[in-house]
Amino acid sequence: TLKDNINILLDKARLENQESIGFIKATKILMN
Amino acid sequence: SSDLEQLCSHVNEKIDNIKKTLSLRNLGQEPALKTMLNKIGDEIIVVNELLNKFELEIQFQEQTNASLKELCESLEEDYKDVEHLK
Amino acid sequence: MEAEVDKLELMFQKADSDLDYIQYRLEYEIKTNHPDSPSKKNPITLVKELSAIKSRYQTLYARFKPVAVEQKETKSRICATLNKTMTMIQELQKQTDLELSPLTEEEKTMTEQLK
Repeated sequence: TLKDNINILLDKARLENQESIGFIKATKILMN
Repeated sequence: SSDLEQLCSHVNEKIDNIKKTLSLRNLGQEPALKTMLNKIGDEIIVVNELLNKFELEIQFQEQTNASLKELCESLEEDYKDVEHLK
Repeated sequence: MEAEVDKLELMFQKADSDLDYIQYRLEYEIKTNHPDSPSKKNPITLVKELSAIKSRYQTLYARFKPVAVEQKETKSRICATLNKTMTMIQELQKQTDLELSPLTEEEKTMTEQLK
């Protein structure tokens, strides 16, 4: 259970980090 | 009475630990349990690896938060400039 | 009364140290019967490592939660500011009849993405 919980959280953190990279890129383009 | 309760839970906790350790003592005899124990040992290594990766992701997320905050502040500066222009 | 309390206290202290000794002897016996080897750890080590990873997980999860919340808040602040900035720029364009180049495809896509 602990292992599954960590896997779920790890995927969530990875996804959020990828989204944030795209978000920052989009924001910078629009700011320019 | 709360001190006494604390004292009792302290003693009970030690007794629970001893019971747990006693159940471990008979592990050696049964091969099936020994296999299970080794499997748990392997899983612990895997879970620690996952925790290392999770920790890295959190560090990255903390850095991303700092960049997002910077971006937000500079955007708010831009907004003030545009408002001033207007 | 005082003597009774002192006696009780001594009894608790003795029970406490007896329990510690029992725990120590049990762990010693297990470690002797199951010596650690590189591939196999003794049960006591495993139990200790199990509780160590559980508490490490709790610590990391407690660290992760606020970071994720903060990230969402900052992102929505950025979106709000970006929207009102772009709205104001469009108003300025109208007021000054200053026709700037329309948003490029990429900029349109980014705007949609941020929305």
